[in-house]
Amino acid sequence: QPAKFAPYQKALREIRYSLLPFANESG
Amino acid sequence: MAEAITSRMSFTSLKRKQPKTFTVRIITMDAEMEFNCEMKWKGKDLFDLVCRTLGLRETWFFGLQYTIKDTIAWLRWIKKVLGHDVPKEEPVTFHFLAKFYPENVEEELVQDITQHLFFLQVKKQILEEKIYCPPEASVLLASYAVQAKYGDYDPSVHKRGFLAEEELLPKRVINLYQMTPEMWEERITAWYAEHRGRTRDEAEMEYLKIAQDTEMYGVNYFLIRNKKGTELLLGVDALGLHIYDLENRLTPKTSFPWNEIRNISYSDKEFTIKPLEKKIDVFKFNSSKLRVNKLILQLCIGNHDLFMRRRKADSLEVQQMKAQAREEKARKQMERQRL
Repeated sequence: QPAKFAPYQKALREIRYSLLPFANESG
Repeated sequence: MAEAITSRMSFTSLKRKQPKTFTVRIITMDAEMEFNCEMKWKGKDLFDLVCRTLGLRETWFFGLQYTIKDTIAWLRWIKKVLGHDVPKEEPVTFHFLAKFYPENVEEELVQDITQHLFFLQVKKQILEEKIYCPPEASVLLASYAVQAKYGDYDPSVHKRGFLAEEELLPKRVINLYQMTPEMWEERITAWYAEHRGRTRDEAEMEYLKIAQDTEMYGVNYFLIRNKKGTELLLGVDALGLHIYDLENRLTPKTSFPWNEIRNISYSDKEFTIKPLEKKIDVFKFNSSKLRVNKLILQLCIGNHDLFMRRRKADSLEVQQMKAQAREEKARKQMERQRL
């Protein structure tokens, strides 16, 4: 079984990092 | 005079031959239509008419859904349309929806119309939070949805605020961050610009490829009670049956893949799953209603059939459809290059 979101891992990582500074404390 | 009598006679006989009909409203993900349905029509007659009208050939994924006493139900092919427990006021309304999901969207969804209907249905489920989608995947999905709708990004056309009226992210995701709508638009647009050159069909397919990797995609959940009386969730999907704790719909406690199940049956409210492996215990549970048991069994049979079919060679019809789709894609690509 290929890893989940395999071809999109790089894009997803970039988006995750870019959202990080704006995360609510509860989130 | 004789002519007049003849024409009047043929008109009368024509009138007499007109079968009795009732009006049916069909709601698809992006359209509504009405048909005159003959009283004697079975579910399959109506379904075939809808598929023909839509130009849809990959019919096996779809069904006509209605709701009865807060429980969803699907029209049965061999039963008369009016023989179902549907509200009898006209128009009798059904939702044309995907009932079964492919294991792999890219391999199995061939026609553009099929992909489009799946795209619209899955997008709705994600935005309505029926499917949990992590924030980063939600943003990437939104960018593909924008590409599908607006075509290539052009800053002279797609000016600030062009996404203001669009519903692009689940509310839960928006609430997780301290970001203004403008900041979300900026972020989504940055990724949208990356998808330059993707046609609507390609963008929708990328959307589905991401969505199919989310845990809740394509799973039908049912509240059940095991023999000890503990409430659990039963998930039915393309791969098999899954048992979940009430508070975790993402990771099943146990799974029964279709090829490891010997038999599934119910009597009254009790459901029995017999695994192929004799050493594994038979799993028994109760659902809330007999009507729900019927639905669970229908979904099991349909998903199991598709699971087995996928593991055999494609039928001639599917082979032909795939060849046509390949040709069409190549033609479109040539045209794009030429342009």
